[in-house]
Amino acid sequence: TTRTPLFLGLDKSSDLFPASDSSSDVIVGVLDTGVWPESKSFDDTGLGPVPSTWKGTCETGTNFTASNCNRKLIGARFFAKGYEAMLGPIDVTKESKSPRDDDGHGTHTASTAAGSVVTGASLFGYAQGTARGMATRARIAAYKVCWIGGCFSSDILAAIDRAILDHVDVLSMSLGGGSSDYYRDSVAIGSFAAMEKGILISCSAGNAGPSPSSLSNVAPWITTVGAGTLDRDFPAFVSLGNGLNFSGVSLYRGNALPDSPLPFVYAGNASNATNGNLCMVGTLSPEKVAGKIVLCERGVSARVQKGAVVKAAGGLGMVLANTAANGEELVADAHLLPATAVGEKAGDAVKKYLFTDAKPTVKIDFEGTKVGIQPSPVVAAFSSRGPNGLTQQILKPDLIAPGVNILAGWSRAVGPTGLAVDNRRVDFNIISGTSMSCPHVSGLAALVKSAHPEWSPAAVRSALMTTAYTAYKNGQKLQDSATGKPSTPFDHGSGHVDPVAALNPGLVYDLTPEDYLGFLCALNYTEGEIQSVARRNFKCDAGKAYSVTDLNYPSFGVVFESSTGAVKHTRTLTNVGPAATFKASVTSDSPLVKVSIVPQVLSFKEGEKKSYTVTFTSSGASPHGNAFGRLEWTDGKTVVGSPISISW
Amino acid sequence: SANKKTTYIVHVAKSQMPESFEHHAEWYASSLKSVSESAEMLYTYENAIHGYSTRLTEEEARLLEAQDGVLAVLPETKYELH
Repeated sequence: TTRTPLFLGLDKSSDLFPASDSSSDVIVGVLDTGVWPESKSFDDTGLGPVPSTWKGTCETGTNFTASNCNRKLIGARFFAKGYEAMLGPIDVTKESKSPRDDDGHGTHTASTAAGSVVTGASLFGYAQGTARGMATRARIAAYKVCWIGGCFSSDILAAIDRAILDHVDVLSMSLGGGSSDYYRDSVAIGSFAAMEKGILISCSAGNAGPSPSSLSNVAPWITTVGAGTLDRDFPAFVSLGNGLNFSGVSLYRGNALPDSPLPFVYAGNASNATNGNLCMVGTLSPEKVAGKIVLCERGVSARVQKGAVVKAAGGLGMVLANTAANGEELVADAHLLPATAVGEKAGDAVKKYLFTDAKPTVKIDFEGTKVGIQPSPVVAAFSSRGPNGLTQQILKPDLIAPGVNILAGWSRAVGPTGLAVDNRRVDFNIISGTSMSCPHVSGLAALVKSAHPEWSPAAVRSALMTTAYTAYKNGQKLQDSATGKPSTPFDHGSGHVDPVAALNPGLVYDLTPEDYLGFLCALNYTEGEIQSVARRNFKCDAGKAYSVTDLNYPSFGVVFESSTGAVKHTRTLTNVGPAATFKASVTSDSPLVKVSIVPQVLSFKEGEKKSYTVTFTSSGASPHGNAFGRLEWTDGKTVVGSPISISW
Repeated sequence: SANKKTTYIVHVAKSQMPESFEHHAEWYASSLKSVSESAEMLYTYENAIHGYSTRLTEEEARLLEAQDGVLAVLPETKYELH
């Protein structure tokens, strides 16, 4: 990626991260659509021999052999038995029955996590710069589990099974499905086994935001990653014939539009279909569209496909307007024709003009790449939101990372839009999603792991979470793109990742596999259900009072069963810094909840563990049903922060 | 539709393998054959779970789930890229 290293402070802090063996010994496994091995992001220049712990291999298949791997891309496997059993044999004229990535998504995520440094990267000149993954020296193992028809659980489980055996250190999974209970969710079950082997699992939170309770991958042993924006934009302005101007975004590069304004038409008035405004395939009337710029609205079909539909109907350009579902969030696309995306408010104003002017006209001006956009980060509207639909006491997402307009490596088997009609080929593409934020965290976790190889996956996650930030440098709270208002822990979890701070978190909330088994006992799982997850006999102690509030999680999901009462959460902090004394402080946005911490001061020797209890007392339910707060431990230098969500 | 097969993931309690079997793979195969003559294993899992995936009818899946040592027989799920 070309901007995120700077945005995350990695450019100034190269001295803080190990440059040699320990960082290059870390292996990031990526379960995705495979890999385009010829991408410069997988160049292995300067890397030493493959780590001796590595047990993986590069599998041979369609247009892919072991010689496609090197000291950067050290593993590449594919898993298609489940896919073929469901949908029939793979058509190798359409997709490679091999680790080769025909889609681009897997190359993008792998290169984001751990791609090598590539100078002069850009998409048609947009986002130009030096591209690199988060952990440039880490090794990559690609496990292809997603195909044209989707990603099937039997293949995903097979890939996790193999990745554990291969000895990856971090598993990155930018996929999800539904919200079934932990013991029925293959990603959750496979991740549990991986976690037991010391593998950190980073998963995307999902793109079902801003609807509440829209999260995927919420198991407490998974790091769940939401998405935020960067301080970069790709403006493309809309100038209407009535003199009004609106700001949009675009990654279009190609034949320019004439300097003079062009006729403008609302798609809904250029179609006989009831949903003509959506510019679905075959719905636009060429005679009403030809030679004009068309206003289409977001929804149902892919944004880039709407552009292709306008182009096929003879349109010269497109203005793509958000609806209430997307608000003001702008996602840039490499459209096949001159096009720009505008927010809901601008879209409404443009429509008003189109409905009232007899001969509407428009101009689109493409401005290229702009950096330094503030405020940033802003929580992406599409980023899935809490509360956790399975266990509300586990606050998810865990944190957010860059996931909007991210440039990273791409497959040359497909154009940047992914459309069949897109014959353009690029080495880098700019796309958005929690799929993009997840590998950022995977790579950053690899960096932390390389600096602290002895840390458990929970300790690494705790470091990333407790050092995440929730306010801009000017002190204002992080914003939510969906509302334009301050975001909450249901949107950003612990906050935006700060990898430099995560290297020295001071204290961590550690967890063992046994702790998670106690959590499953607290959920009243049957012995069989626990065994399905844990793969061994585990009997909950009938004499022990298990509680989900005692899971040593770095955040607090407080749930009051009635409007009044008290809820206790117990936590244990491990000092991973020098001896120090930490003091607790807490803030809450609800006067209805009192929070007390016992003890309020903890003095640690090096490596020492200390426990504390937080009691939340409610004197009445908030009219919103939720409230939020933050608990911090600080020794005056290091702040160990935990978000609090309170629900009635 | 009763004969329609779909993929299932079979979770097994490895510790409950009868002594008559030397290797769990033999046990899995025997157990599977007892409910379906034609079913074949897609994958055998060693690390992520204990068990295997296979194609079964709904009835076969129900019969398999009732067997000793079988913890769960879960239908294949489709996941999507984010």
